[in-house]
Amino acid sequence: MNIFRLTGDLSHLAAIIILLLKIWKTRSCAGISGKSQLLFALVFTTRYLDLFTSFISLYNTSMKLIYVACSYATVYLIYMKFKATYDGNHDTFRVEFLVVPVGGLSFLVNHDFSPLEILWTFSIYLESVAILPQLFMISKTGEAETITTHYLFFLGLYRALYLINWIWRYYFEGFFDLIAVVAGVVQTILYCDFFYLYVTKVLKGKKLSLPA
Amino acid sequence: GQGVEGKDEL
Repeated sequence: MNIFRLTGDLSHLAAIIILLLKIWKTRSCAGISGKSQLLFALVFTTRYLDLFTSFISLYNTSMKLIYVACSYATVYLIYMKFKATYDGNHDTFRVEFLVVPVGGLSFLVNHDFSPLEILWTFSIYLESVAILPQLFMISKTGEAETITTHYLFFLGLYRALYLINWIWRYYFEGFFDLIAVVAGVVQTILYCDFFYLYVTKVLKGKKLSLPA
Repeated sequence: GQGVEGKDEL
C-alpha cells in the first residue's frame, strides 16, 4: 500500500459518498445517469466475488463491501425512491454497446480462463467505460450541476492516482498487471476533457455548461 | 497480483 493507492481509494470513496449525499440531500437524482450507476453496480458485483473465496485484509474487505453497498444504494435511490426525479429522457446511451463488446473482450483477453478471473476482467474493462452514459447525458443537456462535477472529478482522480500507484508498484515491487493498466489508461483518458472543463470553469466558480 | 484469484487492489 503506497500513498497514491490509498489516496486513490479515498478519492473513489469520496466520489461515491458525494453522489449518494447529493441525491439524498436534494431528494433528487436530476442530471445523474442511472445507466452509469447500474454499470458501476455491475462492475463492483463482478469484481468483488473474491470476497467469497479469499481474504486479503480487513481494509480490503471493508472497502469492497462499502463500495458494493453504496453502489446498490445509489441505484436504489435513482430507480426506486427518487424515480420521479430521474431524467430518463436524457439518459439514452445504449449500454448494450458497452456491455456486449466488453463481455466478449473479457473472454478473449484475460490472465486466466476461469469464471472468477473472466468476471474480474469484465469488471475492469467495463469500469473503464462505465462513465460514458453520464458524460453522454451531460453532453446532451449541455450542463451539469456543480456537485455532479465534483463527483466526476473525484471519480476521475481515483483512476489517475491508480496509474501513479502502478508506476510506483512496477518500480518498487515489480508488480505489473497489463489488463488493469491499459484499462486504467483508457478510463483516465475519458476524463481528460472533463478535467479541463472542471479546472477552467468549476474551480473558478462557474457552472459547467457546454456551448450549444 | 496477476492472474490469481483474490486481488489486493480495489
